[in-house]
Amino acid sequence: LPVAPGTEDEDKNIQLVENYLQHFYKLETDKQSRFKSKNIEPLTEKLKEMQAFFGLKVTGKPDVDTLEVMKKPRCGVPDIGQYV
Amino acid sequence: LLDGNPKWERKDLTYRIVNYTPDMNPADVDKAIQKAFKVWSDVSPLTFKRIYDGNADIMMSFETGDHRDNSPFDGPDGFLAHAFQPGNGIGGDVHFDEAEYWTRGSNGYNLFLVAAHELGHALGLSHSTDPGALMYPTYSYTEPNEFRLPQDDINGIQTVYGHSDNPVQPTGPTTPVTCDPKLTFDAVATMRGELLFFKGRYFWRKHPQMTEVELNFISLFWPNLPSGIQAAYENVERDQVFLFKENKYWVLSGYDLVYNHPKSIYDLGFPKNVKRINAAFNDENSGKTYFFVGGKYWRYDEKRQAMDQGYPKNIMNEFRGISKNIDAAFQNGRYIYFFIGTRQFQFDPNVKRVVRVMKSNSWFNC
Repeated sequence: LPVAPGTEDEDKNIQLVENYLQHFYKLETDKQSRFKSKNIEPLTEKLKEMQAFFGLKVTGKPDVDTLEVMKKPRCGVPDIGQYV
Repeated sequence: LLDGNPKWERKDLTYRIVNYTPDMNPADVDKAIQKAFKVWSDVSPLTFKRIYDGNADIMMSFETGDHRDNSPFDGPDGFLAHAFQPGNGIGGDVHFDEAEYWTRGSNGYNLFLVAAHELGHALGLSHSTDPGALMYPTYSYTEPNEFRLPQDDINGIQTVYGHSDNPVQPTGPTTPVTCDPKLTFDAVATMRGELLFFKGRYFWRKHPQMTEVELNFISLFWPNLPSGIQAAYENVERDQVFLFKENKYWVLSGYDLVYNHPKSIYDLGFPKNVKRINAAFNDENSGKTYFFVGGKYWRYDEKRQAMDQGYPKNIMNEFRGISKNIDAAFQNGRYIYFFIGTRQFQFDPNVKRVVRVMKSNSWFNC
């Protein structure tokens, strides 16, 4: 069956947002139920935190400007706390 | 600062380069890493000694994909590198993603810039919200030879380790604030209907009909342009923008830099005693370009590609009410706008007088 245009991109964006927030904003997701409503709020809150940090419009939604910042090359700072 | 304010207890730290990237000559890797350490030792009491065997405080290596530290790399782009906060074992170590293309220039990712950023983490700094800071989390290119550690980073490292032992305390550049009432500009030019305001290594991009204004690094758009542009003007007819610094100039055709190497202002007809241009604007109607140097101005004929005879003249004679030391100028509609310090003078060439005085950043809807 033909795939609705944009669906693949939207999935990729959701993945990008989740990965980004997990890496840099300690977003905890239950892999089994990550698309269920119970995870929407932490994700929105973390998104707002990220948007405020970068001086973006704080919407809690992965808008174009937010995705653009998330796609920029950047560094990660692993926290040694979890290894000791 | 990182959570819990982790720091090294000793000031004399060791580092080791564990392996090399095939992208660069090993000697260039050594130089980039050494220069990155110097960034921090210049502004703090810390010293760094390289060792070649055994365990160093800061172990630096190039790694690919999952390299068994629970923080796998992701291939080209995306995550470039990471570092661990001060501590034993893996603490303080720096990993570069080998999947990136590492360079000593502006292609790919500049190793010196990324290493300097990661060392900030290895010494106990977190990410900064200041977009001009070295510790800002996203990569942006700055010419390494022109790099100066921003004040925000100096403040960070000195909060952790105290001031430098150097009798003259180092200072660094600060990021300009769009609505700062004390804001001044280095140069202003129009470009395809937009306005470009240059300041240090930044420029603001503003469309007259849009409320938003964008602050960018000059190097983000044009890696081969220097910072500190001193004068700029647009030749609308030829769709070119001319940018001046000291006795050199660069040309943009549309958005692209025409040559990577600058030309000499003396080719335009300036005498050798002119060392720099303070401001310039092009009059679309006459095709003449006005160059301002100290208290005088020159007029250049864009059609003949030569300076007009009888110049320089005193600015005061033609532009009454405009003093010397003009920072920037541009023409928009029937008016010429002159920037002098924090003030902007709207000059009407038809009646030959200043008709309005505004703040320099009046275009930013502050």
